[in-house]
Amino acid sequence: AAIVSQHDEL
Amino acid sequence: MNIFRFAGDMTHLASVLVLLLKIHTIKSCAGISLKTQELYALVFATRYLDLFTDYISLYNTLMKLIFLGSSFSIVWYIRYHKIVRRSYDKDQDTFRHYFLVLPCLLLALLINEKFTFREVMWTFSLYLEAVAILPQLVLLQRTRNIDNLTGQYVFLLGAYRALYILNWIYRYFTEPHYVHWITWISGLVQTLLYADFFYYYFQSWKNNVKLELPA
Repeated sequence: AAIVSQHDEL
Repeated sequence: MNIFRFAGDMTHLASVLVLLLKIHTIKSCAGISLKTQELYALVFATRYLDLFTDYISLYNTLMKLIFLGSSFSIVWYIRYHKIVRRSYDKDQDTFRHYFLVLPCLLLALLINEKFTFREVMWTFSLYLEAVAILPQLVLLQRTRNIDNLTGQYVFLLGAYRALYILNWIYRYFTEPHYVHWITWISGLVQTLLYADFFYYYFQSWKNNVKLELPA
């Protein structure tokens, strides 16, 4: 989950 | 999405538009580092590998496409456009790509959240973005006359990074489990690289004189 939430940024 | 993140993205978008305006309308890339632009193209190409596999939002997808498209077209203009390329300061823009790319690749292989191809590439793009402005800053220092658009371009890029830091602080306090050391540290390093530029930018603004960086 940590990695997915990080990838919502550009 | 919070206001800092959105303002950061819009500032980033504005920086790209300012640069495209200079290149497309004035047909000049004087003072712009091709090395930095190529590094940004590599940053977006390695970061947005998830473009077609993970859908986050329409906003997210559109912005990714804009940053990919604009970075590659800027590189194309400076390299191949028959008028624009004449204004490129080739002899001054001598920074070597691999001095930045290789250490970032090694660091991404060593320090990452998960050892998968996509995650290492994502991490590599974060490290590379942090230092990709260096050839541009070196070129600014060598260029006697920094025109307004070039100065604004670099200022907007720096402002975008500063707003992202505010975004992380906001998210840290409002979202559970929002901890991303790699993103934060590389983002902080990236923002600190602009400190010197910001100082001289505000000085020139305050005193109403032309921006010039000391040698």
